[in-house]
Amino acid sequence: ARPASRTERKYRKLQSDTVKYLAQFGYLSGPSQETQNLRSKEDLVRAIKSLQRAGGLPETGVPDSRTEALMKKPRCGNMDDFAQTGIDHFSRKKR
Amino acid sequence: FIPGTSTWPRTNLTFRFVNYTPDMPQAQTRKLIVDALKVWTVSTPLTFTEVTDTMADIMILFAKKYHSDGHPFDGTGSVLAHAFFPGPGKGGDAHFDDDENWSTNSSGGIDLLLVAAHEFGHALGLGHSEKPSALMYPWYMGFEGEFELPHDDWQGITNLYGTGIKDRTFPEREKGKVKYKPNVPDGKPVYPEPTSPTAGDGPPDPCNSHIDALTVIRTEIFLFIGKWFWRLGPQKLINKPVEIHKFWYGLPKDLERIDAVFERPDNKIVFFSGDRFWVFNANHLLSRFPVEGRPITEFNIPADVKKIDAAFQWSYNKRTYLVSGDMYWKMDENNSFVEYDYPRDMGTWKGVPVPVDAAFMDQSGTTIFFQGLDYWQFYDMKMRVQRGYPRRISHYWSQCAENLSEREENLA
Repeated sequence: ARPASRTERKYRKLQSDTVKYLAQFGYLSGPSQETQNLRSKEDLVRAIKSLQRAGGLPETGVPDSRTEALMKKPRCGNMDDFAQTGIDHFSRKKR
Repeated sequence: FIPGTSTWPRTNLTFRFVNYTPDMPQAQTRKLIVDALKVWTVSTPLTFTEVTDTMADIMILFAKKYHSDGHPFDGTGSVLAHAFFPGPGKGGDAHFDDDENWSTNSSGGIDLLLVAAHEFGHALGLGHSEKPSALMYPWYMGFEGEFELPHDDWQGITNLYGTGIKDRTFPEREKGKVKYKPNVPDGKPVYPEPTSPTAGDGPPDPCNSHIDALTVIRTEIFLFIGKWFWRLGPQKLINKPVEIHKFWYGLPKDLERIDAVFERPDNKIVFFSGDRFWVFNANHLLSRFPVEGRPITEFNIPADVKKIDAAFQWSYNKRTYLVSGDMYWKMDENNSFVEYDYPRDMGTWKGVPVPVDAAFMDQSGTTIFFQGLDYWQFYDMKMRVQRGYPRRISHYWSQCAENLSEREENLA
């Protein structure tokens, strides 16, 4: 197999750091919090959007440079209690 | 604003400095901390008194990396501090990362007053706010000039404790009596305390005793209480107890109990008691393994951990977890070391009470936690205990349930 390029490796690390950050601060719940695995890509996109919304960033759903910068910003170590409720509050529901 | 999980049942609270940061003179740290507390007293009935004993509601600690809780700090930057919601033990405590450059303003480092005021918000029962202008916003924003409590935070705190109307009456402080019950699901049934489970030196009643440790070894459940253990088949029928020393050859004779046990994938069995561990091949201690055991620090468990409460394999990822108090560690795939980034807080396992007595994965792959005379079945996919728990352990062991119904019939 072709070895992963530097860009690919950097992207994979960013994705793993993002999952860790999202789990640590309450944006991802369930087993992903412990295993750092995801049940679906949708979960990750939803969690990233929720983080971006909380950080006042455009909701792209991908760990872009602004999100990366937000994750490096100094902050409190407690979980963001609104992270999960925010998802339900903002997502569209079928009548 | 978002309320946290608990509040204090009174408004006259105490605080204590455990230590100070070397970044500034102690007097300055004291002044900043007191000012940070004062932020929450404006138009609220809250008062804070400094005490020097260990019973203070809010303990203020400066620490680096691991500091005896499930939230180790991460060096300079990123996480600056954390605080626990009101409650006994660590509840209300505020911890500050001493790898940060603590300062008196936002331009020359991290402003201790701002961070402390935010953390005390948690210590009083407030969660993070989504409003960037709020003090309880999770990210550090810095501030210049004279600080005043933003409206969102004022609404939050007065929602929890009311405004500063002094004729409000609050219950007198009673030691150790708070609303908060960590991780204990609502509606926990109240059972009478077991009556002398150990009669003299004889085996205790496994249906009515606190479990020290249990695990599945080659399809059989091994249940440890004091100096005794029981082997249970798939039907969970409790049979005759055996003294630990008469079966597990090589454990020290003066060992009073097994705290935790698990079987490794290579079929070796690891026992924990106090801050030592032993590895067995079948029922014999590994050759050349010291009889006095090895220190648990060999797994990279911090030296201040004096006991492992439980060890269990989690069916979701087939990894072994060690639990001590409100902290837990995940072991690496070889079960040789605990992984980087641990300990973590037991709050991750929602609804599991701390400290647990024992935990294990049963033959069906379900993770079960035990505390006192109760047990909790865990819902892996939702990372919380199953609804309908806790249940009494006597309902878990078939024999106990039968004995219980017989007893009930006799009583009737």
